Amino acid sequence: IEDKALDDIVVSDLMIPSEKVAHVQLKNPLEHALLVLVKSGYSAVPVLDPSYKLVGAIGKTVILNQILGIEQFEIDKLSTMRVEEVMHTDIPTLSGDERFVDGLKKLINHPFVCVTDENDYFTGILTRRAILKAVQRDYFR
Amino acid sequence: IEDKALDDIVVSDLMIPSEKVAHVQLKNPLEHALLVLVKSGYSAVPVLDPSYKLVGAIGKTVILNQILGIEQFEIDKLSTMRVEEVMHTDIPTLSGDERFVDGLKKLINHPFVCVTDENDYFTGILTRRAILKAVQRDYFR
Ligand SMILES: Nc1ncnc2c1ncn2[C@@H]1O[C@@H]2COP(=O)(O)O[C@H]3[C@@H](O)[C@H](n4cnc5c(N)ncnc54)O[C@@H]3COP(=O)(O)O[C@H]2[C@H]1O
Ligand SMILES: Nc1ncnc2c1ncn2[C@@H]1O[C@@H]2COP(=O)(O)O[C@H]3[C@@H](O)[C@H](n4cnc5c(N)ncnc54)O[C@@H]3COP(=O)(O)O[C@H]2[C@H]1O
Repeated sequence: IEDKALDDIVVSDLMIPSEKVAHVQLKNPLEHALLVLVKSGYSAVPVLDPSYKLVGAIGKTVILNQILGIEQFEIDKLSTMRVEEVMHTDIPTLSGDERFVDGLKKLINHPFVCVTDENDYFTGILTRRAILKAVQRDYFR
Repeated sequence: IEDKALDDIVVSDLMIPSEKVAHVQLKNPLEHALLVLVKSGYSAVPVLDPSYKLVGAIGKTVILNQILGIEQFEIDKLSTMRVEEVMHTDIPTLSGDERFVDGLKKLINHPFVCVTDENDYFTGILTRRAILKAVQRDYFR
């Protein structure tokens, strides 16, 4: 893709493939999700169901909002609540054959967007970093 | 800036001014910093000293790393530790008169970059969202 003009780049050229993406499962307790997020350092990650279909995304803020009680942090909620109870389900997606400009549009308001195939199976993520690197390459072509 | 070509745009055209940026102070306890981050929803915010000079940045991950004990979350550290003990100090900065492409380069690896004046006073932040919106405007010009 080094020599491709922006118009010739498609989402699958820039995406991080699913095997390299940290994710959590629908039924995981919040404690597990928070550990994955803290250990990886990521702000948010995709949520998959057991058959590897995309069902949503979850981040640190929504988990912390759950345990932020009136007096102080109510830590025991972490083991009693599950990812599916708090995850975001209304998330944008892309398909691998969409154009660069379609990816750019969706990343304006989202740090990453999940890529799925025609049967809703999770195939990877497109990140703002990948888009910015392609823009920089194009700027200096 | 609607009609400006990317080459004519400078950092101050796109930045969020300091009065609209959530930030914390050097001496704040970690508990205060975590509340600001959770209430605002931001992943990380700038850290300023009492004279409004930029001294670093702090995010949710580094605070959570501090309270993640061997057995479980050690919440009492939140009130005994201060921002200055855990914040990142090696952060990139920009000045308001730098060009669009200088901002683009620094945002490839950082979700936002702080903007300072010649005396190191904090004047605002440049975000990836602002860069992506400018790229989209330019794409359709
Ligand atoms: N371990 C690491 N090594 C190097 N740089 C790191 C890093 N963790 C974060 N960064 C940098 O910080 C940016 C923001 O990360 P954040 O976790 O908030 O937001 C991330 C995260 O929520 C998600 N993400 C990225 N890579 C991921 C992966 N392999 N698995 C799961 N989620 C990922 O996509 C968002 C945007 O990623 P993007 O690369 O554009 O932007 C990343 C990247 O530039
Ligand atoms: N309250 C809100 N309303 C609407 N959209 C929201 C939002 N909070 C977050 N977003 C969206 O999510 C992106 C990532 O936010 P994050 O908090 O991880 O990362 C943010 C945050 O750490 C920091 N940031 C942005 N605006 C800020 C502000 N006013 N004060 C302090 N920090 C800010 O800059 C990073 C990149 O911001 P950017 O706008 O490029 O990208 C934002 C924006 O597109």
